[in-house]
Amino acid sequence: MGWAIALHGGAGDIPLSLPPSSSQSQHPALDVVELVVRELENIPHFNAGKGSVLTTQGTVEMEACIIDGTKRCGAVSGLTTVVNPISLARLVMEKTPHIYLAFDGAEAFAREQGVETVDSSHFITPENVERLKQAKEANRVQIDYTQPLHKDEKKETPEADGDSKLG
Amino acid sequence: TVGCVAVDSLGNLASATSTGGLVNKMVGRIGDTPIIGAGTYANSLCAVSATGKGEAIIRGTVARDVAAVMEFKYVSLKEAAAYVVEEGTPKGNVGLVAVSATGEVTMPFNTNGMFRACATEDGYSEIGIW
Repeated sequence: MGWAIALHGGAGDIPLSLPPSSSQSQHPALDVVELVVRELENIPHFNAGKGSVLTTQGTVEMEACIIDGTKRCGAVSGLTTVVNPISLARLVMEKTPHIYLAFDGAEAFAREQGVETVDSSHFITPENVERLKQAKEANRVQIDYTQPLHKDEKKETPEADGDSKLG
Repeated sequence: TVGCVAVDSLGNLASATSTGGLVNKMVGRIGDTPIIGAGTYANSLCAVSATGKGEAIIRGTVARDVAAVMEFKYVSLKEAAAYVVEEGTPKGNVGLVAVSATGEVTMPFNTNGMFRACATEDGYSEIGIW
């Protein structure tokens, strides 16, 4: 028998029609997508926020973007200390006349807006240090869930157009 | 990469995507996530959040293409997203989640797996990896 997993949220006489207040929190779609992505950024197993994969220099450079159906949007890149990049992207959308801030400018805007920032080491996990080591050994740039090279697999020479075939 | 798309009971659409990028990427490399129309897009028809190999998603303007195929070919979100993922991008590089203003949900991918989950007001929900 292979792996199996099951989970429950409690048993009992749960009313069929949960009060609307608990099933619908009345948040607009923009709040919902921001709140969900914030949760995922805080889970180290996902490649965003804490648990972001590492650059070739072993550093973290995070990016995020938010947009709504009226095409109001905000984007940030090159963040190294902001705990929730998606919330900074939303501040770019709501507090600036621009769409996209990057690197030093985005970091300065984060401090100006008072969003939570921490030392870059907060985002680095042992798993991602190992992933970077594997990628360097294989000489490739790869998506976070790429399997390590088997011992008989040859090293990869990155294609000129930047597209690693094993990426 | 993580992303979320939502349509609320008033029909408002939104999309959000966040990422650390690619393992072993060059310092200063920008991927698809913050590029409007590549990894993240929304308009009055749908909201899209993509994941995968950023360079392929940027070249394919994936998120905008889903909305454009809906808009100009008058097809459903599911058909538009399937077309873009199967025909418009290289195999093994792209996955996306999307919702339409009418509450349709689709989560196609051409990689061997994509962490995904969805739920709709009429009670449908799905969680998947492969």
